[in-house]
Amino acid sequence: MNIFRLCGDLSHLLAILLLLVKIWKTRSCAGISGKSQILFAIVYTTRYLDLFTSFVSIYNSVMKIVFLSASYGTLYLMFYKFKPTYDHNHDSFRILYLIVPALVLSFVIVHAYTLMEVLWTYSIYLEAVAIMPQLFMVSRTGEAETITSHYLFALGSYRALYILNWIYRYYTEDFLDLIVIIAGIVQTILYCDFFYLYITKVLKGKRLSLP
Amino acid sequence: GKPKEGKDEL
Repeated sequence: MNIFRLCGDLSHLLAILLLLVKIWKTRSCAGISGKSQILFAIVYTTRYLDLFTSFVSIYNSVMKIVFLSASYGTLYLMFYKFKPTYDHNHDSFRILYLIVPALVLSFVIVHAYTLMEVLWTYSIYLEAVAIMPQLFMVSRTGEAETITSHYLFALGSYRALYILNWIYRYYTEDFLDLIVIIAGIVQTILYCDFFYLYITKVLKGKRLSLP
Repeated sequence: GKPKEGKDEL
């Protein structure tokens, strides 16, 4: 554990809880992509199956359980409790275009051919692109609520902080996992356009709207 | 790099 990893995890946690609290408080999931949330639920489920097979630390296990519960809680709010507020007309990204290639890739580029390893790799590839339906939705509606922008910023920062963590770990522990590093870089790049808008608009108190 | 047995990241 290092400071970059810890800040990354906290940023990730903040993002997930921010989204959950926003939906709960406003009793609405307008502007949120249910498809991205489905993808994140698949990501956490396939990655954290190791809760049953390997123990790292109390911290890791608790975080995994929180991520899983918050993710399924978000799906429950979006597709059941506040379903009428779900803006499905604008959530039109075809997620099979992400689910299938990520699955194929996880069989092609993987460290070892075991069920857990392939599922873990799949979760890494899918996470890299899971935000695309949400970014697509923002581009279709041309705007995002401020809380949604904070959510996206925290979620994007998490992987960027993990990149610093991997650099740090490479020098201090000789740790190098190219699958997760390259996927993490792709994931962070997807947010770059959004980061720019966030810094130039939202941080100056303006609403995020596209020209 | 080290082989990464037991993934310790989230």
